Amino acid sequence: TPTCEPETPLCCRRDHYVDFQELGWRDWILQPEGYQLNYCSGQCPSHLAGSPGIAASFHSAVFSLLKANNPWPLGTSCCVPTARRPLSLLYLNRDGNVVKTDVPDMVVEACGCS
Amino acid sequence: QGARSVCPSCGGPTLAPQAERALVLELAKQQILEGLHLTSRPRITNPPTRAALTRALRRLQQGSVAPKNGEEVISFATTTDSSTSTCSSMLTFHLSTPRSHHLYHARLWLHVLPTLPGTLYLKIFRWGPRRRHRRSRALLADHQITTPGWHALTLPSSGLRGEESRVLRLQLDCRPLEDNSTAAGRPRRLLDTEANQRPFLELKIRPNELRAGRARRR
Repeated sequence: TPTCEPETPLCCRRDHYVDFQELGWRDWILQPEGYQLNYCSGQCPSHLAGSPGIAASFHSAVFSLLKANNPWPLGTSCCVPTARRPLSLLYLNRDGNVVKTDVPDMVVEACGCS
Repeated sequence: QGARSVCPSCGGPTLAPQAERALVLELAKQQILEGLHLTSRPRITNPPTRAALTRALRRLQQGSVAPKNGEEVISFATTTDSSTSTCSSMLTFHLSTPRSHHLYHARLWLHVLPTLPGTLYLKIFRWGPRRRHRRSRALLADHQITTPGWHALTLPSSGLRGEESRVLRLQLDCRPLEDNSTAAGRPRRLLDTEANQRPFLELKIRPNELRAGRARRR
């Protein structure tokens, strides 16, 4: 997935690094120091609908051409996450115990058109 | 609202950078709290010292992986009333295992002082909740310790489950097998239960299979 440039109109991944110090949460989240809060944004014209965010193969290229030449768009398509990974956190809970856990699907790695 | 450029997604005016940053930080807070199943950030009343934390994490670092969908918890003994005897102590832990999870691995980490005179015979009891002004205690495990330093003593996870109370009391009853410490007059302390060498529990919990399975079927 292309990372969004300021003027990128098409579906892309917008990256934001959040430092827990900036949230004032470094006193209870011990590790890591921050994480990537990425999200997907941009337009999904009909010829991109259903594309996995990268020209995966010859098939998807032909499929895109067919869609682009199809006068009847198949409904709207949205820019959504297509790959996400967990975030490992080490934090103090309300009892002062140290908890280590993996939060699933926390970091968006790739975006694509639904 | 920055009137200069247009949002590539919705065509509306884009947010000013500061407004977008504030929105991202708010989103991050919501996302972290949701991911940890918390409604608000925890208010820590008595955090462990950095040194105790570092020592405990260093012990657990070797090869420990947070269980899938589960959690690994380190709980420091918050109060110990080391009685006058050589090494018997009452350790109190505050645990809040979510109802939908169950405990499947438990170890008690103890630091034995170099004053250890030979082999130490250690019994670990769990104190039940007070009923009619009486407390019952159940033997959890017994171990023999022959060297000073840190020891990880396995406890039966079944013995630590149950009970509505969030407070777990463990009593350590131990005696040196060759008790020559009294020969030298006053009995010496053998277990280190203060400050940075405080005993701690290492627990692993994961979602209840039964409930998770039922949820999956549904």
